[in-house]
Amino acid sequence: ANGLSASQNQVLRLIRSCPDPQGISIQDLKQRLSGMSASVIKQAVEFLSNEGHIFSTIDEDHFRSTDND
Amino acid sequence: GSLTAEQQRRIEENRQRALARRAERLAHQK
Repeated sequence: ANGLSASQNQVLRLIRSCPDPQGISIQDLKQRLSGMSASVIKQAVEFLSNEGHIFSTIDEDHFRSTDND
Repeated sequence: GSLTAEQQRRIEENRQRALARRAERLAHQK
């Protein structure tokens, strides 16, 4: 209903749930979404970033959500 | 550990950019 695919929603939910100020790493996303391929995760992260749902923090491997605070 | 002032500044900058992008995308959807 929010215009996101199932995998994009899963990735976004996980990023939103991370309380750390530097956000969650791609590595952590891969570990926690073990049923999802690395390329699908990467594509979802790219899409969510382009749409302004998430942004990179201390480097290009850590992400936080724009709407969790 | 905790973030440096520089890291916090960078994060806030990226957050503002992402919020602007989000607002732009929502405006285009209407």
